[in-house]
Amino acid sequence: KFMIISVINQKGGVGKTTTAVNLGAALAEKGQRVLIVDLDAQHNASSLCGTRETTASMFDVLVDPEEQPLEGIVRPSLIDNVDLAPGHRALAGLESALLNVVGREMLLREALDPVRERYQAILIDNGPTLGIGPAMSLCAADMALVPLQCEHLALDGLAQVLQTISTAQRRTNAQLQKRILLTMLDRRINSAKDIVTAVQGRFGREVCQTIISRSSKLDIGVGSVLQHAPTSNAAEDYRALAQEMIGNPH
Amino acid sequence: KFMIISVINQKGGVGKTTTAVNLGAALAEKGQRVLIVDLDAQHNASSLCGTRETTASMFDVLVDPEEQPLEGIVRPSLIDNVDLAPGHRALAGLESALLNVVGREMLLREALDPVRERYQAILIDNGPTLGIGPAMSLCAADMALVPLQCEHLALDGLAQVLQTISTAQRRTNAQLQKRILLTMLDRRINSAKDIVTAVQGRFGREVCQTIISRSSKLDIGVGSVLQHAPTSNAAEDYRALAQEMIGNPH
Ligand SMILES: Nc1ncnc2c1ncn2[C@@H]1O[C@H](COP(=O)(O)OP(=O)(O)OP(=O)(O)O)[C@@H](O)[C@H]1O
Ligand SMILES: Nc1ncnc2c1ncn2[C@@H]1O[C@H](COP(=O)(O)OP(=O)(O)OP(=O)(O)O)[C@@H](O)[C@H]1O
Ligand SMILES: [Mg+2]
Ligand SMILES: [Mg+2]
Repeated sequence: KFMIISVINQKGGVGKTTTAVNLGAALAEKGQRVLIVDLDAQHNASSLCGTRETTASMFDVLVDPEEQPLEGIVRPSLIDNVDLAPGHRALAGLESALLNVVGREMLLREALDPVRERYQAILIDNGPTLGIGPAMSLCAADMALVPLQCEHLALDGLAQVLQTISTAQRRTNAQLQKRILLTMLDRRINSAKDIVTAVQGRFGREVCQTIISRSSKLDIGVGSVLQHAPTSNAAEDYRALAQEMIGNPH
Repeated sequence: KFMIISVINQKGGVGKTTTAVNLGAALAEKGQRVLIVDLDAQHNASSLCGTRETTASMFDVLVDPEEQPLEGIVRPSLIDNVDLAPGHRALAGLESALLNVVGREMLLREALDPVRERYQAILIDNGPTLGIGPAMSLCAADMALVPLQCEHLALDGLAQVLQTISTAQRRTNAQLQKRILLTMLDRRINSAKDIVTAVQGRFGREVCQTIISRSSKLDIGVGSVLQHAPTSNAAEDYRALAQEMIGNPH
């Protein structure tokens, strides 16, 4: 029932943050206690949760856990039953800060251990890189959720993120599952529908049944679509995804 | 007349690569000889130019210029009169490879010197980071072109990229100009039009007069929109942008 989900894709602007926040909100609406972990130096998830840039962040938790345990930075977000462990621009320096740390992929998993009891779902928002942050999140997660835009350039990067996931499965997390989530689908565009068909054909059950359609309701500054447009198709899309995640035994 | 343009924004998926390639194609259509420099580890610009992942790339040129001069990796693209200096996933390690190099921001400027005579325009495509790659491109450029999506999360990162540009102006390139390019505008969405008005109001003449509208014609796997849909609005948008760049004395 408990699940840690790493939202991952090095391609920019494919809906990672939008998915982390709105899937989190939908899981919370279904009664789960949810934690969003913001590993992105651009900390968009934190902004969506209503948190301005903080002093202490996930950077400190990962680089100096003795000094800054996770519990010290977790706070409620503006979304009911969703807590946030905020990101910070310092995360841009995570790679060099941890250059000489043995087994550094394990640091996030270790940091999350003390809080596992408190939540039914932990969602990790990664930035558009395949560096140590995403590597840590794959080591910590039960599932890698790969948002995939229905566009040509998006397919370019898919092979690389799948390879990253498979490396994590081999070296740091044999239990890691993966799902591809088709996002930003505009059904009026034929090439987009072709991409959906091709991806479903190629990846079968590893593609989420839920598809997130393109919707202006998801262009939000603060909060979730469940708050801003609770009866919209976009809200329903993320509720369906939450149901799929819950119903999905692993 | 000669111009080096750094296409920069750390936010993912805002149209940097689409702009670098299609603005380059439009300048070439107007008779310029154009070079696209791909500094992104995900090398999408190279893919759009028809180049599969290469062995020698901008990584080698920047890290070992004695061994790999720029001229050795420049090749024609699938776009008439547009050459390409390809990217490579190795660029993800640029920061650590150059950790101890004094004045490393200058490396791209130095690498471009020998080829300046050959082109009227050099366009640098940056990845979604604000690391050493973008810093180098700002040091080398005459103009920083910031594609800005007409969406809330896009505004979040704007302050940071503007700060990065202003730091470059202070420390590495006093001549650097900047322009904001509104991209992916969907005029049916009211919040998008509000963002356009707000950005134009706040930044005045630093906002390009040309706005790139959202168009499915720009979802391309290989080549430019001038090749794929030469009479489309999207093609006209990028021709107008090229005209604005050419007519824009600096
Ligand atoms: N289904 C959708 N329909 C319409 N707009 C969307 C949708 N999903 C996300 N967006 C918008 O698209 C933009 C990019 O989404 P988002 O920031 O979530 O992507 P990301 O993968 O986290 O980006 P980055 O790589 O920069 O972290 C945002 O402005 C967001 O509001
Ligand atoms: N004006 C537009 N209308 C519709 N689609 C667009 C437009 N501009 C870009 N796109 C599409 O949006 C996606 C993101 O664009 P692009 O890859 O150029 O952004 P980027 O800023 O370079 O992303 P990254 O941060 O990952 O490098 C691509 O699939 C591209 O084809
Ligand atoms: Mg994000
Ligand atoms: Mg790009």
